[in-house]
Amino acid sequence: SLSAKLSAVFDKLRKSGKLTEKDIDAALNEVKMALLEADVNFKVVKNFVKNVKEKAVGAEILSSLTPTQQVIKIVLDELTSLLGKERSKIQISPKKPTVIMMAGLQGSGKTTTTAKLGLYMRKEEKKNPILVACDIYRPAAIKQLQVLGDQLSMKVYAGEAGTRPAEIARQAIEHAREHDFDVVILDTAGRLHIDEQMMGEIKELKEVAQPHEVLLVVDAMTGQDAVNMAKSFNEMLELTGLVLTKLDGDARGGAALSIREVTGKPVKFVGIGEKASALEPFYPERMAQRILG
Amino acid sequence: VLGSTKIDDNLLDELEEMLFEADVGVKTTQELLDFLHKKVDEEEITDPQKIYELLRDQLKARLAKFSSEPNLQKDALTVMLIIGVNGVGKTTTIAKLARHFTKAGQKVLLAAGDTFRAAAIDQISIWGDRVGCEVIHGNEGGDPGALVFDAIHAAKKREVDILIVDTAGRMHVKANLMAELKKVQKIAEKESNGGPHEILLVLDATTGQNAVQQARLFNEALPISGLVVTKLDGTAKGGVLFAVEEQINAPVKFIGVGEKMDDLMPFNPEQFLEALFS
Ligand SMILES: Nc1nc2c(ncn2[C@@H]2O[C@H](COP(=O)(O)OP(=O)(O)OP(=O)(O)O)[C@@H](O)[C@H]2O)c(=O)[nH]1
Ligand SMILES: Nc1nc2c(ncn2[C@@H]2O[C@H](COP(=O)(O)OP(=O)(O)OP(=O)(O)O)[C@@H](O)[C@H]2O)c(=O)[nH]1
Ligand SMILES: [Mg+2]
Ligand SMILES: [Mg+2]
Repeated sequence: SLSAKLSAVFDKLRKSGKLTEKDIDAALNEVKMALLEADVNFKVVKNFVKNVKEKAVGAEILSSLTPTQQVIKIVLDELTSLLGKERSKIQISPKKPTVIMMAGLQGSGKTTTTAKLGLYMRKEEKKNPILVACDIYRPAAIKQLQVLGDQLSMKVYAGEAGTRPAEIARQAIEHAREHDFDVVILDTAGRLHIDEQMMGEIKELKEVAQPHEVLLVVDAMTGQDAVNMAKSFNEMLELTGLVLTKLDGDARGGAALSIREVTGKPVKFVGIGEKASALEPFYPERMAQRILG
Repeated sequence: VLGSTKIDDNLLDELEEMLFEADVGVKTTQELLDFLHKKVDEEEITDPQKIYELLRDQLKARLAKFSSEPNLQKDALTVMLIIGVNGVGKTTTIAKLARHFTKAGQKVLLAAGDTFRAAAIDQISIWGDRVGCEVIHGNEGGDPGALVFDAIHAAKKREVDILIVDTAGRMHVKANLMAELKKVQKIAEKESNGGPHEILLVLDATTGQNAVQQARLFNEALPISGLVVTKLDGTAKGGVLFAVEEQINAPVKFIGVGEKMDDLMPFNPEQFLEALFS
């Protein structure tokens, strides 16, 4: 564990009461390794360690903490503050309906999260959501959302065969207004950020649907590539938040820090399982602990 | 692509950065750089090109040394079990494998072994239709063990060459789900002659260091005979593969490079390394 490695580093600490630069460098090398093993982006790690070093050098060793605990505390505080000190909720539009658009790479958990978010908005925010099947490509994607909707007794809007995603969204929002649904959640097809045609399509979908929330759905096990794809999605769509999925696995989830650093957007929810109820708000301190290992 | 024209700390820093950003990981990257440092000192290397070559040779040596040919039975049913965590591309890979083997003249049958996830049976049935092979399926919520049993018997009855079994995505840390997978394997073993003849673990190229854990724990549960790395048409390099190979030494049999049924390629280490260095 990182604690054990840091303790080994500090066992050689002189009794000066202050952490010297040399002590800090050795400790921070362990922190750097821990963050890279947690999939935090290489450049983000370099920057992070530089900032932590400034805070740590010359730090008085608090009498109640060992140097190991002291360094870990500084690192955790810094990680937590980067991940977002306050909880960020779904922005409800004063003019109904609130439109939420999901986006992300193939297989990240968008369709499942669409259903989870619908349940959350109904149960916790007392809203009347409608789920919209805008993935017209993946075999049985529409059916998948319909089955999830049925399981929750939640309305799913699907377009006629051949209708383009932007048009499906437009129709769904109109339908929502007419039938008093106050939250519209748009599921979209998985796509590569380097696929110009598909990125163009989701940009057009956004322009038609005018979503109040654009959520990037990211798999917690995503590696270094997280920054490339998040940057592209953010530049194309101007994200309002992220959902980090599959946190019930044992991936450390460093991608969350990288993406937050590079886009500045908050993680709004985390997925912790396959059931519709497996969605939780994001707790930065918990995530910081998990990333640091 | 790499800027340094002489061997100095800059060049080794650049290589370190390239390896990290390709998801090669801390331990493997450190081993590679230690090796390169040692070689530069011992052999007094001055040509940066020599360093690239040394690195490439080291990486190539770490890729599995066995044949990456699929293990097909002569004149008997071949059973393939496709496993992996959620969303990595198992079902789509099965469609691609079915297409690959059908084009090669084999008679393929698919088994809708994911009886859990919403519309999983619908998804593989549509693929079976597109590829032109039958799909044995039960009801959603049914027992996957019973499904595999029925599929193998159907495969034998129809004198099919290859049966490819889909399974539900599952986290390697969930003991009950891994136990369910073991049960499916035991049934396949009992009902077919020495099967499953291929147990393919599907890994998503966008995955970071967690792929090592996935490989380790899936391999502890069942003997992985090969890997399929999907989504290599994206920008992720799949560099975690070296650490995975160190853990379980299973050859990469195929790679996924897109969402269509023809987007499957046999694994080519040279091409993989080329992409890593680009
Ligand atoms: N264990 C776990 N599985 C999840 C979670 N979220 C989604 N999944 C699973 O991940 C797989 C992929 O989920 P989907 O919702 O189909 O992903 P998607 O992003 O819509 O996929 P595409 O539409 O193909 O891009 C499914 O097996 C889901 O059940 C989670 O938080 N935990
Ligand atoms: N770009 C790209 N997408 C892929 C590739 N392989 C699969 N996909 C996509 O990834 C998504 C998930 O694929 P699935 O085949 O449903 O994955 P799975 O492992 O069966 O998912 P679960 O059964 O839910 O665990 C789909 O949108 C596929 O089209 C690939 O090689 N490249
Ligand atoms: Mg989907
Ligand atoms: Mg599947």
